[in-house]
Amino acid sequence: STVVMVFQAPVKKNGDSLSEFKFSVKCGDRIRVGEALGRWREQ
Amino acid sequence: TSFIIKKLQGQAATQARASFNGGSGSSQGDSFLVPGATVATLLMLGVLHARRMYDEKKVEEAQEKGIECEFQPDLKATFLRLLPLRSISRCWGYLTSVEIPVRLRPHIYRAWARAFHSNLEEAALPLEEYASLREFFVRSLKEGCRPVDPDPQCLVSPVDGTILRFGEFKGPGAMIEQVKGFSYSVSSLLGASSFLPMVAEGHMEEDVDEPENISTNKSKKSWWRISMASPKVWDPVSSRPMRGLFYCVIYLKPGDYHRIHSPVDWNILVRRHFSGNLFPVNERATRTIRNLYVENERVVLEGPWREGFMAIAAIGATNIGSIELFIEPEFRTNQPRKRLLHSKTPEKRVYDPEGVGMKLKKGDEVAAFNMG
Repeated sequence: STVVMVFQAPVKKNGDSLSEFKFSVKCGDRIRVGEALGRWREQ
Repeated sequence: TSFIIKKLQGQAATQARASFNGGSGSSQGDSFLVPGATVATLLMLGVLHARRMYDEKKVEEAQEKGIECEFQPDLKATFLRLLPLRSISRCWGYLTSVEIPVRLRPHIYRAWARAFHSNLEEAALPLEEYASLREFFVRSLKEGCRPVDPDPQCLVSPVDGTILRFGEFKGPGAMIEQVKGFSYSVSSLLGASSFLPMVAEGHMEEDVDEPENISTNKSKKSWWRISMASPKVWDPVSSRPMRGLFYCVIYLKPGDYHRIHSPVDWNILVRRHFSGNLFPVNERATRTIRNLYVENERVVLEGPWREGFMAIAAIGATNIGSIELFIEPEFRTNQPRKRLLHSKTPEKRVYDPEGVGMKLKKGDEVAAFNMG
């Protein structure tokens, strides 16, 4: 079986805000429930 | 196969000697035919298995070299379309629901774990407690086996599995690559009535009110807008960052833990059920079956989270044709179809209270895949 997620997340906006979502996985990685798929930072 | 051939040749030699010494040639000859048919069948199965292993080895070597396998439909994929896969899946479900005698349970589940690399240490209950393979398959885990990442600015995996694809949709037309050389559209995966915001945007309310492919009746827009009216969304100051649209495809192997958890704190407003086909979704199938994820039976959950739109599509397969929702216990998939030509339009449910839906915390159990 397969799960597909589609979601909105913050991206960089003309450089003035530093919030940007980045995946923290690679294709082929094994992942488990509760582990981070990606993070964003608001500074 | 070679051992069996030697054995049978020995047997045939003794029979030949016996017949030479006056045994009845005809019955001896017939008995030789039976082993011959067996050997031929074994040989054919052996050859097919060897060829399949060779194909898989080739794919693995290509992937190790970083060569992406291209989409190449083949005869087997066409043949699969002719099979009653949903009925086969339901038969598999009946089979795996058969109650297993208590003393056999540990042995059968250990054999399953060895074959599919499951981790039995994590099972919440002792193996004797699972009455059938189907019950064992949808087992929950011991407390603390899956700690949720505490970072408030992270999105966690809803399932155990292997990351197949992920990325950001840029520009018009949100397409996800099924495999190199073949892509499918997200709106056909989630459904035409999805609230999928089609482009990255500065403000949620701009897009939420006017999603491209949604029937623009006021009531629908109003409650979606209300449900999105979290302070974050209505923040008039445009200091909020823009939002991109991302996707991630995760494949679950038969031995993986098959419950689905919530990836963030969100509200599930709507559930859509597409009762499609039940093709296998293994690596080979993704390379040879067109529109695999869009044709297979699937359940889509949709709703808002603090950073915008969220949707999860749980897609079934031949061996795992059932998707159970803990938030809607009476819901069933992979049911016999009343009509031959099944409608492509999904069966939909809006969760109460309308516009607010089901509230879930990050890590909460949402659904589970099951066999049959």
